[in-house]
Amino acid sequence: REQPQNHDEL
Amino acid sequence: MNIFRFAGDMTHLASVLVLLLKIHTIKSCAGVSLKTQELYAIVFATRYLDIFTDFISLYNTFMKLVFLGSSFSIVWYMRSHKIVRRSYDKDQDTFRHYFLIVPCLLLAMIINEKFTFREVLWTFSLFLEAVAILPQLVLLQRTRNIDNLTGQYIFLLGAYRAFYIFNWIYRYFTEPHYVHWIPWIAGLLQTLLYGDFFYYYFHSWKNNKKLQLPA
Repeated sequence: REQPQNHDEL
Repeated sequence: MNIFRFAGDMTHLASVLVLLLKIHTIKSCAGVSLKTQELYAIVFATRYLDIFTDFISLYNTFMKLVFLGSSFSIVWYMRSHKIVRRSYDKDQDTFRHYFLIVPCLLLAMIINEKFTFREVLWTFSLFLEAVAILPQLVLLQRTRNIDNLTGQYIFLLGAYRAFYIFNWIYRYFTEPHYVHWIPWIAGLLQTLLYGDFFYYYFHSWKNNKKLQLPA
């Protein structure tokens, strides 16, 4: 599934 | 990645390094809340469940490993290191974990973007991070005397949160469909918790006096 964009933050 | 996000990550990294420096070189954890450190270890463990399954960038994976490793080693130092653990203010650090963990878990099960195991735990980690500093702030209130390194540690953590808010504002205006209410509200709440501390920190800095919180 597509990652929600905020999951690219720490 | 924008400059605010990077500055946020770097101040976050610096805060952890300052704390490790204090513990490793001075062999003392006086004034540091083990409860807060254990909560951070739980925060990172539940947030980075995707570390080996979803690759975002080398930077992300590296930083995740650093935060996991540093938070667990701080907990290990405070609980098990034969010299460091003696300086721990056990009698003052009495905040109960589950007062924070249980409500955050329940809230994450109700409010989330998707009801899956990983997504609920990820949301839980955001809520828990927002309040994880509370045992530390309570400990500071009680001991009142704050050494420079502990003060800098909390200041850097607060700066990290502030930079993340600027990062979200920047991303909101530069990326299409970038709306994430859950981390924004949790992050805003977390930053507000530092407000009081910031006030006294700058006050002592301006007057060139030792940082002391009011009773």
